[in-house]
Amino acid sequence: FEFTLMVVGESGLGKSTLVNSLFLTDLYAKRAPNSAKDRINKTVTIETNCVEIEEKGVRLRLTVVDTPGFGDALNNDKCEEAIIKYVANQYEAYLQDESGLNRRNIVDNRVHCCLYFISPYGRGLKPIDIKFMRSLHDKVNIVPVIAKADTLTKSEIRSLKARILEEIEEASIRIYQFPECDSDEDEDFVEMNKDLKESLPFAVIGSNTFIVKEGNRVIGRQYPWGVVEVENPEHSDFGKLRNMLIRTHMQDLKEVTRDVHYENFRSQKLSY
Amino acid sequence: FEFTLMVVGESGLGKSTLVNSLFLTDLYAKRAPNSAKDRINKTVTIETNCVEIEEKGVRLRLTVVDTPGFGDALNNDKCEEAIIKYVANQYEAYLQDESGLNRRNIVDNRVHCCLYFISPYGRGLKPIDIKFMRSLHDKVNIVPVIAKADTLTKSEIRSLKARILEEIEEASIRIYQFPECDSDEDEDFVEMNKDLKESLPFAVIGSNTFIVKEGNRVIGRQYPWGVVEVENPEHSDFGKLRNMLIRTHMQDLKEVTRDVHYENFRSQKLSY
Ligand SMILES: Nc1nc2c(ncn2[C@@H]2O[C@H](COP(=O)(O)OP(=O)(O)O)[C@@H](O)[C@H]2O)c(=O)[nH]1
Ligand SMILES: Nc1nc2c(ncn2[C@@H]2O[C@H](COP(=O)(O)OP(=O)(O)O)[C@@H](O)[C@H]2O)c(=O)[nH]1
Repeated sequence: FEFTLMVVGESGLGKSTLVNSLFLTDLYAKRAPNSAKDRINKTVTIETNCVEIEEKGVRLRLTVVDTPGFGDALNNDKCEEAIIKYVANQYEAYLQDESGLNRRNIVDNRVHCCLYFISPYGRGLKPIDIKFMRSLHDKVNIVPVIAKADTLTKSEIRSLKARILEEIEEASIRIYQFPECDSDEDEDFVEMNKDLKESLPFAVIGSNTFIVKEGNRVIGRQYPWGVVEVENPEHSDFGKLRNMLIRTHMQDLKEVTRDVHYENFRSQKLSY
Repeated sequence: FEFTLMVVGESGLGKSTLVNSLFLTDLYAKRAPNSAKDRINKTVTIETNCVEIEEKGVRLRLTVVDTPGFGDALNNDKCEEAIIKYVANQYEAYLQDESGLNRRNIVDNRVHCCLYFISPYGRGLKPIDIKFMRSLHDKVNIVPVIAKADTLTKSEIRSLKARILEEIEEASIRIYQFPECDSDEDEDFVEMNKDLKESLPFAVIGSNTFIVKEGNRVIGRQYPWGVVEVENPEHSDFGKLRNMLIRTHMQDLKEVTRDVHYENFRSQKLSY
């Protein structure tokens, strides 16, 4: 089993913390933060990390593609270009392997899902968000998330989610759509699917720290006014995102990548 | 008495909420947020609002200068220009009045303090922060603040403050310096002044909502995990910033503006 997840968003939005919380790994060995001078000339680079994880007895080779430098410069009007090129290169590599002699051992490095981190501070989408999603929505499955959701009250989360969905529609951005349930699915699955759809975009919180609260160890963040619990459904949609990515929708994300985005790439390529 | 405060920072960082909390006014009648399309072409505009406030029996005419659009576009490499021009224009107007016949009724619109909002989720200063402060530090008193500090744990606040001060020094940015105490000042004032200096840059929280907590009405933000109290010194430096601006350092901010920044402007102007 292979799965490739790309994370994109301005630095400091909690991307590496979330990935480590989702997969309980320490994928990002402590990166030394860049000095302010480095940041000015920062261009977008692509870093990949691989890790083996085990989920209910099934081994999974997870590749996480990080995009440090995205949105961090003074002028960001070309920052999505390196990412578009990376996604296309993986399709190209797969196409070469598929057309080669050794079709049996093809390594699949195609990006199955792009988690796009939206800042909780904006009043909705920023220009850079719209530009990025519009240039990648026909190439990869985009799952937008509201980062650092512990900075928003419940009513602010509700109104930010509504505004983001409105602006995604206005800009004709096509994010990853959950498949409709078949008529023979059981009641619970239909209910769960409906609940997931209604929670989009997921408002997530990440943490690598354990805190003791009323005798239990929870993953969370300690503030002077209380403890935020990452896995508490009252506090964030972290649990929903994890279930969707690892359990319920991983297969569909791979299929849509294979049958829609990769096929689009192939037919464009072959028609030249 | 007149005082002009300018607030600068990306939109959504809580500028208008903080100004309303500091001066208990509703200066910013609810602005309709721009649509995502407006944001792409957004240039920096200057808006001023005036309000009369009374503090311990003293009437004060407060002017707040807002800079909507700062840092919100895709390409921000010229966004400080409109602000530099505004500050210079106020000096120019004052110079004209001073050299005119009617010196007695000069209206003073010079900017006495610029509150610069630093995003709490960066790893320190962003390129836009450095560029702005370097181009204005010799023209106006800059007081940097960490915005929305309720998104940071106590240890994150400590390390972010240290990094910001380091980067301010590295980039040779000259922020407003508290005056040294005279030797005859009383013990308490010296202690208070030392404490203020050590808390820079202030980590602030703003809110326009009253919440009932254990029977008391507090200004704060309600989260599922607890109530953040704006005026609680354990939760933020809001109280320190308010005291500094309204009580202890307003006079000095005006004097430095008059004796340093305005004089610099005058001598540059006259030497041409
Ligand atoms: N308030 C809040 N802070 C977070 C969250 N996740 C991470 N952080 C903090 O944000 C900072 C940057 O996180 P990091 O994961 O390195 O960001 P990245 O640059 O996007 O990878 C760290 O100090 C984290 O402790 C979150 O969900 N909420
Ligand atoms: N977490 C947090 N949110 C805040 C704070 N101050 C304001 N907000 C929220 O941030 C949003 C934008 O605030 P606003 O003052 O309009 O930002 P401005 O664009 O910088 O003027 C509003 O939804 C506020 O409720 C704060 O100190 N902490």
